[in-house]
Amino acid sequence: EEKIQQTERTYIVHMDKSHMPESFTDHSLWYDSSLKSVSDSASMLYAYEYVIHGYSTRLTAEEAETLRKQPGILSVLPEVRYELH
Amino acid sequence: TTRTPEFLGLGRSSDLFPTSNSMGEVIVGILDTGVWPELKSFDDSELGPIPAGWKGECQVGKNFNSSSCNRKLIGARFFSKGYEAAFGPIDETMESKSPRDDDGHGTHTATTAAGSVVPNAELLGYASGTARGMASHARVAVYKACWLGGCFGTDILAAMDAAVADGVDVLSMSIGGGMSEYYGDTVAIGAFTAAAHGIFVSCSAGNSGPMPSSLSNVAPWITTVGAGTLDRDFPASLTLGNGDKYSGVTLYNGKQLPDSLVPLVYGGSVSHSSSGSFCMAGSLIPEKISGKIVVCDRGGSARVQKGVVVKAGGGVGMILSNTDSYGEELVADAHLLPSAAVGQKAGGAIKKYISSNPNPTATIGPGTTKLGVQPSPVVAAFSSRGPNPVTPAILKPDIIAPGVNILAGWTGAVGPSGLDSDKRHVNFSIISGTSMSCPHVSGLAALLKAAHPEWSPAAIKSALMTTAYTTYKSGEKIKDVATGGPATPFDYGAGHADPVAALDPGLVYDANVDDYLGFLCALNYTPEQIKSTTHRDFTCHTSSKYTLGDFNYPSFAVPLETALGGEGGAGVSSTIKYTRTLTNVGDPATYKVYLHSQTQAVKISVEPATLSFSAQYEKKSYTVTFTATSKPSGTTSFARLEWSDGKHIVGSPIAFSWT
Repeated sequence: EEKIQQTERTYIVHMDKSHMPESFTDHSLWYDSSLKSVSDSASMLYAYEYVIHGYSTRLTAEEAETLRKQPGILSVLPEVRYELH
Repeated sequence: TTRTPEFLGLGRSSDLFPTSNSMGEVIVGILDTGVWPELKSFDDSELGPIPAGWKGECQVGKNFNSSSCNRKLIGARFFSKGYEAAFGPIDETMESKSPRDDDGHGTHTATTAAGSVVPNAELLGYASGTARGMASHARVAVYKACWLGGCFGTDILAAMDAAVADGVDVLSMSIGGGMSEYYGDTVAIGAFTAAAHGIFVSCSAGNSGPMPSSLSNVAPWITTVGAGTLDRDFPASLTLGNGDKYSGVTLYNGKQLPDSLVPLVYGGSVSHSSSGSFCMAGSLIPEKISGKIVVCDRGGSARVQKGVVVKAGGGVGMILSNTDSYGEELVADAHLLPSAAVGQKAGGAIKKYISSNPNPTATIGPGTTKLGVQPSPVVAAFSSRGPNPVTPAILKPDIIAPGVNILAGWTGAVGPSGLDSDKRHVNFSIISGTSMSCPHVSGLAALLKAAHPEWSPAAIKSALMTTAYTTYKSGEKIKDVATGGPATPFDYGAGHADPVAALDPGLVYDANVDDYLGFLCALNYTPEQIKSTTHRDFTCHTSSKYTLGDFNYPSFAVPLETALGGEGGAGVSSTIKYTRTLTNVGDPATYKVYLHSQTQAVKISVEPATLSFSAQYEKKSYTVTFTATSKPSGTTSFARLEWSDGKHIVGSPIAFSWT
């Protein structure tokens, strides 16, 4: 179980931009801050601007759970693999 | 696409078709495996300057530079960070870290939707003719988010993000993944914002048919496309040692078998493995198949891979037999050995001949291209089916379009079978799937967008759906190849696309962001779930009544309750009212309602029964009342509601489900 907890997966982190603290002048800094609050090593794969506000990253299940509980986080979705039809 | 434009009626002359200039203003985005830009299908000689509002780019990468784009292929990007995060760095000896298509699927879908006109197209001598996309003068922008290892949600979302920012008008996505509520569905989330930006999003329904409730991409702001056949086939004759003849299909064009008969075996009888009947890798005993034709059952592995297994074991030919999952559906493949795919009935007869004869023999003749095959279209067995697994009150799929044995552009990186061992190079290939039907509808949507730039994505979808046909010219209902019987709206949705009729639908069921928000309220979504889905702050009004039945969709799905005690509930009736609003997009006219039902168990009435429109874009509402008696759980039945002014028929399927 511990091993599973430490295995990293990719997540899409959906942020609620209306909850961005005024201390942040740029949403990308807010995204970065939220990510750094749960992981020192994780980096952003993408920052999304139009279809959602948020970013994608690699996290452990524990880190994802911690992130989910933070204010301003709408959802932390595990990445789904799609296939060609 | 050497046949589908004619099959769809695009070969006819009509004043309704948009001009080349207006078509050139429409940009079709394709989210797929990339593009092979050197094909003639991306010739830009008939196109003027790139639309002024275009913000996309031609991303440079391995084997792809800025000159790979032109006035036809106006954008090409790739998204690999999610893929690489999961699988490690891309092996650039295997695939291009660029928009270049190493698979073929993306080039096929892009050229189906909007490829330029290419005379003398063919695959190995089959399906020859002039190939063209459905919107042959529209622009193409390619978003590569699918790689040899699959398509990852983070890359798909990044690609959709870019497509919205770039300014595409249509987004075609022939992919599918897990099923979930809309707030957890990456494609649904991305598609919502795209639709809110006026982008028509079409997605493949999936290839998990004929199993019920097997659909993907079912959000109501997405157009979900199933697959049908066209009136073209590639027959090859099969002769057995007893003189019996059967017809199969093939795209093989190499050295043919001799006219004389060859020993014939069934894969399941020449194997130590339980998977021998499927001719899975390593399952066949070479000594028992060498020099023989092997009968393999469809399923379990890729069809072309079975041919490779037979050939590797020394077999000289293959007969691919459908099992009951596929019925009489014949899908042609560019095999590497003499082959023929046969339906379940012929396959059964051939297997019976083998088991009852001590020395069975057969031969396979060369294949040909046959046009005018009837009946057509028939719903493909593989096409995913309703009911809608996420929201049963929304009927899905929305529509069907050609998706079986489609010829379109291909990559230069792999041969037409898609196998590593296939060293043939072709400009066009023939493949099947709802992946192929989806870009047909995307191209048709582009055509409608060019003809009616002011129409919303929902209006375009409505036009395609309400003008779709459900019967052959004889009046007989469109068939389902999986059963051989008539198909239902759970198989074909509103029916088969008829773009010429869709250009002038008379009336449309329009919908905007507010309608979609109301739909989510009817699903009892929380404000957080609504925001996750729509990217908007919205709280459902407690004073408002939100019902799925009143969501302004061009089709009707009516879930009905079975009275407690099941069949014992006979005589108990329930009444449901649905309200819809029609927008006039034609001349002033008076429409009357017509109802066609196959069940006595539901009484249908419409109020008012006449709608008069005196101006363009005038809106009128009507209410349908369904009064149903109880039926056993699992019972389904169907009806059709049509509005007609004598010139237009605005049709909606109705699906009743007792649960």
